[in-house]
Amino acid sequence: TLTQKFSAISDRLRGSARITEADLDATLRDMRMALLEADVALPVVRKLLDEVRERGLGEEVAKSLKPGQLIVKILHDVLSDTLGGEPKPLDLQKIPSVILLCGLQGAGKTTTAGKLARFLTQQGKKVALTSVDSTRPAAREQLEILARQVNVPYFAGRGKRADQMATDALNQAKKDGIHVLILDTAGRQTVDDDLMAEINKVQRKVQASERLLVLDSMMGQAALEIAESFHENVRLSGCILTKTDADVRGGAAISVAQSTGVPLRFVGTGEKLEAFEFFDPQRMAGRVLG
Amino acid sequence: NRAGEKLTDSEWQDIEDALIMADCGPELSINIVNKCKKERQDNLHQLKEHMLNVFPEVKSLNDDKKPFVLLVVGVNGTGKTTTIGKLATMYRQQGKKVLVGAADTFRAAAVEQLSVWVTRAGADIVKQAEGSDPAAVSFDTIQRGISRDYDVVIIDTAGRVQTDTSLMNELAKVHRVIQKAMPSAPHEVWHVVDAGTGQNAINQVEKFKEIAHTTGLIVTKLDGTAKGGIVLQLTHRFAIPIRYIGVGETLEDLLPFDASNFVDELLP
Ligand SMILES: Nc1nc2c(ncn2[C@@H]2O[C@H](COP(=O)(O)OP(=O)(O)OP(=O)(O)O)[C@@H](O)[C@H]2O)c(=O)[nH]1
Ligand SMILES: Nc1nc2c(ncn2[C@@H]2O[C@H](COP(=O)(O)OP(=O)(O)OP(=O)(O)O)[C@@H](O)[C@H]2O)c(=O)[nH]1
Ligand SMILES: [Mg+2]
Ligand SMILES: [Mg+2]
Repeated sequence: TLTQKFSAISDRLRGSARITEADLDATLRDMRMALLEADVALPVVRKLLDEVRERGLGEEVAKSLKPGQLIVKILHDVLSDTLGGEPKPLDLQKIPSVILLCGLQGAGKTTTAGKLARFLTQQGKKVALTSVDSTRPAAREQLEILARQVNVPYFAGRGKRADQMATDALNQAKKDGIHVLILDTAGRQTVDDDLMAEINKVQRKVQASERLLVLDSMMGQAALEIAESFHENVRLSGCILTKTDADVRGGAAISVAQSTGVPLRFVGTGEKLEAFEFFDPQRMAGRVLG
Repeated sequence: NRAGEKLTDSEWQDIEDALIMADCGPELSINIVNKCKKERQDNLHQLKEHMLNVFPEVKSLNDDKKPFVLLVVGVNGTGKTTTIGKLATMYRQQGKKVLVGAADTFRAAAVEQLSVWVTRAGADIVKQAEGSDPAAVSFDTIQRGISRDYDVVIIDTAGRVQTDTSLMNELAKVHRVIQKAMPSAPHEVWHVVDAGTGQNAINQVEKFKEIAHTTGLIVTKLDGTAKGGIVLQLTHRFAIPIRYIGVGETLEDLLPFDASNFVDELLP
């Protein structure tokens, strides 16, 4: 783990009164390996380590009696700075507000829609769920079941295309005085131009105040391209990481945050609808560091 | 002829970067590049040969029993249910009689989803009430598979993370009960892995192999950005054969694994 590697790094630098550039570069190489093992994307690792190197050559380290420990602390700080501070609350000022969920196939969007519905209902909001997924067998049934479980209405948006269904569901939400409409969409690959155009069109039609990327926390290097692509397409306002209960290092979170600046808002910590928490940047930085 | 030309240092760096960005893992990527350079296998063709040597001789499929019983496992959302639809279709096209057991008795609309695929594939399904014991469904499915003369029986299981002890115990029980129904079964246990998975795939495959005695891998979603380089590490460590790859969401989107094509895709 990074913590084990860090004690090795600290040991190597201990006793050296001044840290040389050679020491620093050797340390950065160890950190590079550790971050890649934690699934942080390569271009992001390079940027993070440039930052660590710059601070590592600075005054503070030059004067420090324990440069090794300080370098490690610098990396921790760079990681938690990247992950941002306390997540801000969802933007739900408009009535009805739309939360659009998007992401790759199997990431956990439908389950997360149910979790969000439960979370917001507990805050006293009047919530409704809708799905515009016409591809996956029993996708809409799946969300309907979750809607019943959390006691919120499910709107079956009429229309042939996803954007038509979304618009129809939004009109129903307006009629019924719904405060928040959670919009579940079909999984899609970023290389599929038609499907990326589809989600872009859905967003233009419903003008969701929250556009959240649902991302499987065990994703590897591809998380970088995925985040950039979805961000380019719907201008993401946030990201929800799922399946963190699989004990993942979660480097994908760092890749998303560093490359797009999209804030991480929530994490899914299990299959049950209660398994849903606010994103904790300190805790995530700790996971990545092992 | 590019493949035969000696690679420059900058080209080697591009290759190492490409392997890392394909999820081959930093250690394996660096080792492959260094080993090739050291042994003077320093053109693209030789590099590919070196990478192909990671893949062991493909063992023949253990599918000569009747019915051939296949257990499908993996973490949540990797594509197990959809893949079973594709496999059922493939076996039906070979003129085989296929029975599928809906042993995911937990997730919302899991049985409905599988039923649609089974109908599309022209296969038959065994299902029980929601919340019933997956082991009981598996047992019933195999019994019916034997008594009604099916050629292939495929068991769909719920997604589960390898860190969930009670769900891994449930899977161990499913495996035991399948053996009770038919001593030689399951004849194949295929672990479905999402091509976009990072280093966690190693722990996943390791734990599932311990519990469910995995005999094959299926890598899905190779139609996306992810190159599935994690497969190189999985093969290197566990030598479990990769049987098929998923390249889309329809019934035709299943291909036999081709190591040479796979390696080509990993390189820049
Ligand atoms: N362990 C765990 N499983 C999760 C979590 N979130 C979702 N899942 C599971 O992941 C699987 C996929 O979830 P879905 O909600 O169907 O995913 P999706 O993104 O809607 O999938 P598509 O609509 O096909 O793109 C299901 O088995 C869920 O129960 C989580 O936080 N932890
Ligand atoms: N693009 C692409 N999508 C796929 C592929 N295989 C499966 N999917 C999609 O991935 C999503 C999840 O597939 P499922 O078959 O529900 O996955 P699962 O492993 O059974 O999920 P759980 O039972 O919830 O654990 C669905 O939207 C599928 O259509 C593939 O090869 N390519
Ligand atoms: Mg869904
Ligand atoms: Mg399934």
